[in-house]
Amino acid sequence: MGCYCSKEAKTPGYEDPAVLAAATPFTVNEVEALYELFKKLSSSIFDDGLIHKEEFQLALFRNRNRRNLFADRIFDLFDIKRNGVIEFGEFVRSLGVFHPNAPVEDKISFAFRLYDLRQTGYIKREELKEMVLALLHESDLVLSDDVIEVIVDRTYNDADKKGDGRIDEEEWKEFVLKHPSMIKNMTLPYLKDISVAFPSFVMTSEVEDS
Amino acid sequence: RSPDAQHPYTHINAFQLIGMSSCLDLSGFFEK
Repeated sequence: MGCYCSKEAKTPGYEDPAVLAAATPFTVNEVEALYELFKKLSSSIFDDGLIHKEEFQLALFRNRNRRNLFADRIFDLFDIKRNGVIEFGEFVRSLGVFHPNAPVEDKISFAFRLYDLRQTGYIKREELKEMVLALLHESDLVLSDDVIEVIVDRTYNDADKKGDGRIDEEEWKEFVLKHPSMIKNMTLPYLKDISVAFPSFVMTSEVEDS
Repeated sequence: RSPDAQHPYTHINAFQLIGMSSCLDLSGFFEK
């Protein structure tokens, strides 16, 4: 009655921390800590234990209505079941990819899916250009159309080793290994020790790691 | 060839440029 387990079992999408810890670089205690964070994010607008797109945008931008191509793609990748919301298990599993100890292959694959805007299994030239334009739109950097074309062409030709007008996952992996800084944003250093970096929401964690 | 081809930014890796997007930074999740 009212014990921790029975209470959490009623939350839709809740998964056993031990299962999530086994599937990610996080410890059980860290998964419990992430649940505290998840509860905060998932109740910021709708108190239903799920992260909606508006809540996702609110957390990232402090603005529920600020939409962005990259944020949309990250939301879509976190939403593994593709049902329009992020459940706790999806949140932890996806965040695990950003852990410093996550396999680099997982980071490379996640980044590929992130940039494969139309989920065709390839990164097309027009997708690369669309992302460059989105980046320029959000920054103060102003480049002429000609310069943008040269940047996109050079990068694309360098990555598309087969020269078939599309970057497949194999070419992508080879290109990233040549330029590892391309996936620098796939690692969040502070995920390595959540309990030190974020003691405020770890305080309520109820499971002790031995 | 266009003089823009000599622009210093033309040697930037487009994916590195994209990776600089603040919208790809998930730090916001962890801010109070």
